[in-house]
Amino acid sequence: LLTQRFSKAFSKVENSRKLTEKQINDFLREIRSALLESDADYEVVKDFLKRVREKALQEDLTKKVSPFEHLLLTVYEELVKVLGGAVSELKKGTVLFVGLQGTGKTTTIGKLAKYLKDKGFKVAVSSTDVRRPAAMLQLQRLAEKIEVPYYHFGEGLSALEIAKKAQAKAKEDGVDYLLLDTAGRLHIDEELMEELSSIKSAVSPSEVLYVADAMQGQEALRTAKVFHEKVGLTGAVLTKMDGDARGGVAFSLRSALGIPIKFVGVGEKLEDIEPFYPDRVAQRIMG
Amino acid sequence: IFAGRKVDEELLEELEERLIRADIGVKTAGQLVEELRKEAIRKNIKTWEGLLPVLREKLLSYIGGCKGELKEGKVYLFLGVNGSGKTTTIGKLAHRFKSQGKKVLLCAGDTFRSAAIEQLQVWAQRSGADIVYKEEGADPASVVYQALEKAQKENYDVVLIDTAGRLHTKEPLIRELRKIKQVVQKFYPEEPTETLLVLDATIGQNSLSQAKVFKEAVDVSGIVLTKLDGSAKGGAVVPICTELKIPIKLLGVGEGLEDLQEFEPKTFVEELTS
Ligand SMILES: Nc1nc2c(ncn2[C@@H]2O[C@H](COP(=O)(O)OP(=O)(O)OP(=O)(O)O)[C@@H](O)[C@H]2O)c(=O)[nH]1
Ligand SMILES: Nc1nc2c(ncn2[C@@H]2O[C@H](COP(=O)(O)OP(=O)(O)OP(=O)(O)O)[C@@H](O)[C@H]2O)c(=O)[nH]1
Ligand SMILES: [Mg+2]
Ligand SMILES: [Mg+2]
Repeated sequence: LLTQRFSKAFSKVENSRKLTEKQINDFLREIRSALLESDADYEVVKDFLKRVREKALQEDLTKKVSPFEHLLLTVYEELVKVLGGAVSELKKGTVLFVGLQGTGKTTTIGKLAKYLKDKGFKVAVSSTDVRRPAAMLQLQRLAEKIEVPYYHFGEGLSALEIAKKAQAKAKEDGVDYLLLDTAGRLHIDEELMEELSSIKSAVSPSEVLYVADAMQGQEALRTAKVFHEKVGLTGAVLTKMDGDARGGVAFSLRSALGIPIKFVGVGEKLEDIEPFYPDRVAQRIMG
Repeated sequence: IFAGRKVDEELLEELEERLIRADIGVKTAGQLVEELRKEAIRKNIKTWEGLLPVLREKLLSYIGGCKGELKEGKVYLFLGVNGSGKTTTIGKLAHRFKSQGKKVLLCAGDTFRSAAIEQLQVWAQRSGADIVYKEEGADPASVVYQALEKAQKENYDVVLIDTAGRLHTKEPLIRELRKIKQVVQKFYPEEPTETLLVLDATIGQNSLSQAKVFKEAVDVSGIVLTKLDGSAKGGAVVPICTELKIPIKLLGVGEGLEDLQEFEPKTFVEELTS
C-alpha cells in the first residue's frame, strides 16, 4: 500500500535496472515531501533522509530485484526504529501533565486514571489549573464518572499551593498514582513556564508527560524543546489520533528529543486511549 | 533574517525552509519559491532586500482575497475540531458585541463534553451576555431552538452558538452539525449570518483537510484563526485561501476577553516573513 502513494516516483524508474545517485536523490525528495506533509520537523526530516541515503548508497541496490521498493522499505524500517523502543508504562508517583492550550491534557488524565484503575492501581487526580473557566470542574466530572478520588482544595490557592497539597494528600492516602493537571500554556510565556518549573520542583514527579496534539505543525518540536528544557519530559501522549492527522510530531519528538510516546488518545471517551504502536504510526506518517 | 545576502540557490532553499516552517505546506512553499526564482531572473534581483518586497507581494496576492469583515446579523454559529478555541472565541466576541451596546445571547450547544456548559457560563458572566443551556447530554439542536425562541421573544440583537468540538472525519458528528445549522435556517431563513470555522494556528497541514470537510458539510462563511500569540504562524491559511477562498474574519491572540483582532493581510504577511 505504501508503494501506491509513491507509484508516480516508481514508474519513473521502474524500468531502469541501473541505479544512479540522481535517481536515489529524486526518489528521496518525494519521500521528503511526504514526511513534511505529515508535519514532521524540517530539520529532523533532513537528518533522517541523510542517514537513509548514506545507508542506501552503501548497499548495492543494483543487486536488488526492485531497488526502489527496497529503498522505500528501508525508509519505513528506519522510521519504525526511530519511533519504537518505547514502553507504555508509568513509574509510580505523581504524574504531571503539561502542554500547550487545548491539546487534551485534562481529558487524557481522565483516560489514564481509568486505564490505571482498571489495572488495579490506586489512583487519585487533582488540578492546578486556576486559570481556565471550569477547568477544575471538568476534571472533577471525569473523576466522578470513573469513581476515582478528585482532590479539591479551597478557593484562592495558587497552582503551586494546590500541587503541594495534592502531593501531601496522595501520600497520606497511599495512592500509587497521583495524576496532576496543569493549565495549558505557551512555551514563550516566561511567567507560566516558571510556574511549571516550580511545580515540578515542589512535587518531584515520577513522570512528566507532554500532551501533544497529533495535528501540530512545524512548531511542535521547538515548543516541546522548551518544555523539555524547563521541566524535563519523561514521555509524551499523542492525542486526537482518531482523526486524519498524519502525526509527524511523534517522529519529531522521538527523533530529536528522545522522548518516548507512551500513549495515544483515540477519541473523546474515557476508554479512548491506547499504547503506542510504532509500526502503525510509521505507516500513517508516510501516508 | 536574510539581511544583506545575495539571491542564490542557497538563499532560495533556506527561504523555502522558512515557509515550510510557517506551515504554508510543501507544495505552496515550492510554488512560491519557483515563482520568486523566475521573478529574480526576469527583474535581475541580486539581493534579499530586493526580493523581500516581491515575496510579500506574492503572498499578498495569495491571501489578500481572503480578508473578510464579520457580517452584521443575528446568528453566529461556531464550529471546529476539539480544543481549537471555539468557546473562548465566543466569550471574546460576546464582549465585543456588548461593548457595541448589543443585547447578546449565548447558546450552550456543546452538550457533550464535561463542564462545557459551565465554561460558557463563565464567559457569559465575564462578557455580560445571557445564556441558554440545557442538561448535559441534551440534543444540541433542541438547545439551539430554545435559544432562538428566547432571542426572538426577548429581542436579542445577536445569538452566538457554541458547538462541541468534533473531528471532521466523524460522519455522525458532521451530520449533527448540519442538523444544528438547519434548525437555525428553519427559524430564520436569513440566518446564520456567519458559519465560523475556528482553526488553531498551531495545527499543520491537517487544517486544510478540516477546512475542506467543514466547508463541504456546512458551507463555512469565515475562519477564526486562534492562538496566534504563540510561536506558530498559521501559514496553513495560505493554501486554504488559494484552494477554498474562505475569508478569514478574526484572529485569536490570547486567552482574555480583549484578545480578538481583525485579520489584516499585510500584517499577516509581514509576520509570516519576519
Ligand atoms: N477526538 C478526540 N478528542 C480529544 C482527544 N483528547 C482530547 N480530546 C478533546 O479535545 C478537547 C480539549 O481537551 P481538554 O482535555 O480540555 O484539553 P486541555 O489540554 O486540558 O486544554 P487546556 O486545559 O485548555 O489547555 C476536548 O474537546 C476533548 O474532548 C482525543 O484523543 N480524540
Ligand atoms: N494562547 C491562546 N490560547 C487560546 C486562544 N483561544 C483559546 N485558547 C485556549 O485554548 C484552550 C481551548 O479553548 P476552548 O475555548 O475550550 O476550545 P474549544 O474549541 O471550545 O474546545 P472544545 O469545546 O473542547 O472542542 C483554552 O485553554 C483556551 O484558553 C488564543 O487565541 N490564544
Ligand atoms: Mg485542561
Ligand atoms: Mg468548547
